[in-house]
Amino acid sequence: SFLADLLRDEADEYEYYDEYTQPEQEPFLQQQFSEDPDWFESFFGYSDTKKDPCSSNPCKNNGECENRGSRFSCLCPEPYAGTTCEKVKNMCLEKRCHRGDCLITLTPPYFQCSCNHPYNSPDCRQASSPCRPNPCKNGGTCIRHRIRSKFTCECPEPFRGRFCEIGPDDCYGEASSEYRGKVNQAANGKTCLHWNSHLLLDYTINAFMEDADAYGIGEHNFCRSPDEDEKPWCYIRKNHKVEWDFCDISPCSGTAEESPWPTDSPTDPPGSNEMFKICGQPEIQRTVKR
Amino acid sequence: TTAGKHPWMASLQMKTSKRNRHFCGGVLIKPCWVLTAGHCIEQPAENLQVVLGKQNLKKREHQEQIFDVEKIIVHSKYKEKDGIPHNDIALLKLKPVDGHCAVETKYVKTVCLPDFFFPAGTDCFISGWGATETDEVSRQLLDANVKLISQRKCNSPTAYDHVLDESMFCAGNLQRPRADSCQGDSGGPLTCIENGSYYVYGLVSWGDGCGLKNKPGVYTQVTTFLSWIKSKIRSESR
Repeated sequence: SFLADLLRDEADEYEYYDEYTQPEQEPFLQQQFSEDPDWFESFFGYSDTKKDPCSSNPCKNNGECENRGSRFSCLCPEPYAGTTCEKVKNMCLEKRCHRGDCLITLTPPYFQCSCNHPYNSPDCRQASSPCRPNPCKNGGTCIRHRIRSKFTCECPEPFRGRFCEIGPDDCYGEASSEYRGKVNQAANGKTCLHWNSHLLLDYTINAFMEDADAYGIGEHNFCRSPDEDEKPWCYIRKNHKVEWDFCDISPCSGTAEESPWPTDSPTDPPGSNEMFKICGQPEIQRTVKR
Repeated sequence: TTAGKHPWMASLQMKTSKRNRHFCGGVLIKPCWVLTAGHCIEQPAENLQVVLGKQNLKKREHQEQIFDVEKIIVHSKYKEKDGIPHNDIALLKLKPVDGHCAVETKYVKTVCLPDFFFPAGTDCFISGWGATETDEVSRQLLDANVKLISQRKCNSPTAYDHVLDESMFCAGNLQRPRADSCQGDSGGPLTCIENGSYYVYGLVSWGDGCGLKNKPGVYTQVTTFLSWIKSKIRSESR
């Protein structure tokens, strides 16, 4: 049990490090121009009858479109940037969350530290007592470790999770993309990164992607499966790198783990004079003893 | 994978003086016919052999069936442009042994040819003895699940930027590094299930690296070549 605790603790131990060294960008409204160069208009003799470049509302995320003759520019509200305000700026460049992760938020100051328990805001530097008040939910018992900031929640059946917050109803059904539960731990024991973590800004799946809400993705770190993978997953930080892993979630009862094999009984092998009459039907058993 | 899970899987091997060398995959569609990738064909038929029912390349296995190749038919429009194979498909006609080609067993079976489309997002299967993270060839037959990717997404600027034509499609994952086919898997099957039967929907063809984000595996679209396959087999069987 001690070893298991130790492993669980170690699975989530990491140091903050500075990843981004880009120069700071314009802090407020950022002007971006469309692509046509200056000489374009005079060379091709654009007339006044040319269509208003702002008429198609090219600026995303409530960006304000400014007509510049044949061109447009977008005034992007924080934290957005890019020609059409389609990008999210890394507002965490100057922020250090020592024992936590810096998240991008859509309200001022546009960043926030999410601290690992028991470290506290604003910069996750100071730890409070890990077991007081008891962070364990559902009647879990908090056990302190020798290291001051470490703790383990001992959960009563059937609850589990770092804070015993996961109940038996927290499971995924046949469509993994519909999972909206609160598991936030990967199968390897690591805690999931928040979908709005600054570490995920370069990833196509994050809290700022199109239709994030529809996929249940937002300012949280619960496992999800927006790409309808075999089960819910999340991004984790491992050895100073962002990786992903499936989550420690069970299929709901009645939902068998997906099997690539047909559920019908295998077709009887045809007689030698009827060879290859049936295509695409393997004979082997669908389950294999491990 | 386990023996018999992909009984249509073929190993194309080059006959050498020492040990025969696997170089590509293939898929059994008729007792005497194996489908493979056009770019796998660089050798004359007499230098090739096709092994069916194989699991471990390094062992002699009781369930294996070995055939010489009687004829190679590479698609007439097969071409390589900027290193990318187009119309990447070929048929191998097996040379009968004792008057017959493949004999159906638990480990050797034909796969179905699809005359319909599977939608993007369908879970399909790939198999082969190709390169892994650690080795150039896997001695054991490996398999993996991949999802079909829409042509629009795979031809987007962040992926293959309009390189794909109608003879190809992608499968795998665009957002994250996931299971993928690799060198040595070429010509092998991508199968999908419909009504409990496996259909060869793609042939392993090419890709930028292996298992990279935004660069999924590209497969020959078998449905595009359905009439070509049928007409070649029909004319050869007459």
